[in-house]
Amino acid sequence: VTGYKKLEPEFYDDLEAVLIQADVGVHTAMDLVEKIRCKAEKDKLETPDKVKELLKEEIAKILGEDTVPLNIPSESPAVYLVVGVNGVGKTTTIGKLAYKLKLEGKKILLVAGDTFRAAAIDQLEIWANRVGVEMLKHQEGSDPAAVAYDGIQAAKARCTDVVIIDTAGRLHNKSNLMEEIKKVRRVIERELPGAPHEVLLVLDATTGQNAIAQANLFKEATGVTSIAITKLDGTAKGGVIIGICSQLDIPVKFIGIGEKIDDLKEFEPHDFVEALFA
Amino acid sequence: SLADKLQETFKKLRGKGKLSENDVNEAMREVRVALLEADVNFKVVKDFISRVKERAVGVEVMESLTPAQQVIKIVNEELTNLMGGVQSKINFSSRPPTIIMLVGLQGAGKTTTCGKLANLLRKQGKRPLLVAGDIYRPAAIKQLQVLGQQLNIPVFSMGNQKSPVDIVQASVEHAKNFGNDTIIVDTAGRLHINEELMGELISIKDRVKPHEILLVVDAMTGQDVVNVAESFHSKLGIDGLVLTKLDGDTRGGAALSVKAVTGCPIKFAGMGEKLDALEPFYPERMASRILG
Ligand SMILES: Nc1nc2c(ncn2[C@@H]2O[C@H](COP(=O)(O)OP(=O)(O)OP(=O)(O)O)[C@@H](O)[C@H]2O)c(=O)[nH]1
Ligand SMILES: Nc1nc2c(ncn2[C@@H]2O[C@H](COP(=O)(O)OP(=O)(O)OP(=O)(O)O)[C@@H](O)[C@H]2O)c(=O)[nH]1
Ligand SMILES: [Mg+2]
Ligand SMILES: [Mg+2]
Repeated sequence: VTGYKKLEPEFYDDLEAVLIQADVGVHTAMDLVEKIRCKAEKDKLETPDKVKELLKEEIAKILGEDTVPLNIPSESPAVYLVVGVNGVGKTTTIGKLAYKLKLEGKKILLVAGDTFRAAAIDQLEIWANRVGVEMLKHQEGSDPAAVAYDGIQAAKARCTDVVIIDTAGRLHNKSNLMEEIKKVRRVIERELPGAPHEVLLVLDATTGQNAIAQANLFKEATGVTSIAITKLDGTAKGGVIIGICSQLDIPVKFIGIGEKIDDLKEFEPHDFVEALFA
Repeated sequence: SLADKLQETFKKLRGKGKLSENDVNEAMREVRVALLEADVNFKVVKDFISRVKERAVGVEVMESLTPAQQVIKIVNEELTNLMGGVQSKINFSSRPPTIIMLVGLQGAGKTTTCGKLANLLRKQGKRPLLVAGDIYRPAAIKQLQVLGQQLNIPVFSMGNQKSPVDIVQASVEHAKNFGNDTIIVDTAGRLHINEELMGELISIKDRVKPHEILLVVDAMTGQDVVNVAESFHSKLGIDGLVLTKLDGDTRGGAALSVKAVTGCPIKFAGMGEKLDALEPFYPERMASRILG
């Protein structure tokens, strides 16, 4: 979309192409460009640059103008449940988040709620040690709802500020696995009124339109209060969150930009939009 | 579905006879949207549509089909042709051990696929050795060892203080001494744009000359899959691909994209988390899945 001196149909086609290639999705991209084209006509915008700025503002509006902080209840502990499909970066994101919250002076308890995958508990334990926080675990193969239950009891007893519960990756079209995570959520609610204070859905920036189905089904099953989008240090743009934000109104709160402990940033809508067009 | 949309499209146009350029253009608009919704790469869609257009204009609609069905038939055939036949064979070396190396982005399913592949090859009469080449990810070695235990297949590891190049080289000696005819190397997830880590794979390749390098790709990957596949293929060279998490409900357009840009066959499909969930990749099934 560079090199256009004046507004012509090809310019709008190119805008659409940029959005589609950023995983915004063909329908969302067409709707956005059409909206901008009409507005540009109505406001008598003359140059491609002005139209591009208009598009960026429109997207930033959808994503929410500002950074949204994590929910912190008036009474500790805050309980954060982390969910998502396989391999997106849940466990790693929990490690990074624990580090961030520890720097803020919070007392943290990690809960090894993935009792299924090989070495999942070991993986979270290494993160807990790196950050210097406690972790609660059961035997491999135990009921994740039981681990969550124990985690809440332990947090209450130890005056923990934040409990972060890791869960096994699960594809949203597996009804038995979605039933399992619903049960985990019910147990949390029952043991601590108001909890979970965040259900953080982790999405992988390399995922295409299937991310929308993921967001829909997890929202249906456990409710989703926030999104973290990982692996933005790659070449994928994560444009699918535009459709998710506009359809489901869930704020993106974090982005993952690497595999190290401090590679978690708060989501900044304007930075994200700039990167979309970079 | 695309079939329904095309039926609608052709309702407003002419009936049977030959598919005119107008008819085909209308239909291609619907096909393009369907492919993009399915995550097929934008540029791959453009090329694909122009090929189908060429094939479809002037075609006589068959007696037993509606114009919409005729177009779908052409699209399906073109998709299936593009994705090649079933090619689920590993190229075994005439001088064992055969070395298979799995590479790909973070979280794609490499470690799990290593376990599945070892399981499959053992059922085919091979004596596989799993090699713990990921020295970075927390508990990666343990993860592979647990899979090896579950399968009763040996895992070669030198801990996480030796370089992957040294580990893989040592595993070849180990395989020769212990009678393993196939080595399956798990590597750390990495970005195609990470010079250092791509360099590490190139060093492993130079040192041990793997017979098969398989790129493991998550089936729900979107537009960016072409950058990843192109990059791995041009920098390292890949012999085939494994598409994982096909037990999800993603349309899987990534399958068409990677084949179009690398020309390499997708050899296997990951169909679940269990270690028996690895199947040959079937292009015609994938074609109809993509079309939706
Ligand atoms: N480059 C990059 N890699 C990441 C990021 N976040 C996570 N990863 C990597 O992605 C891979 C998977 O991360 P995990 O934390 O195990 O993902 P998960 O969702 O817990 O996986 P399952 O529990 O198996 O479903 C690991 O290799 C991580 O290091 C990120 O922001 N950038
Ligand atoms: N449903 C499903 N899950 C899969 C499949 N293949 C792998 N997984 C899951 O995907 C997640 C990631 O798998 P891993 O094998 O750890 O991925 P990896 O590529 O080795 O990850 P890194 O080493 O961090 O790059 C795990 O939760 C696996 O159980 C599959 O075909 N279907
Ligand atoms: Mg995990
Ligand atoms: Mg791995």
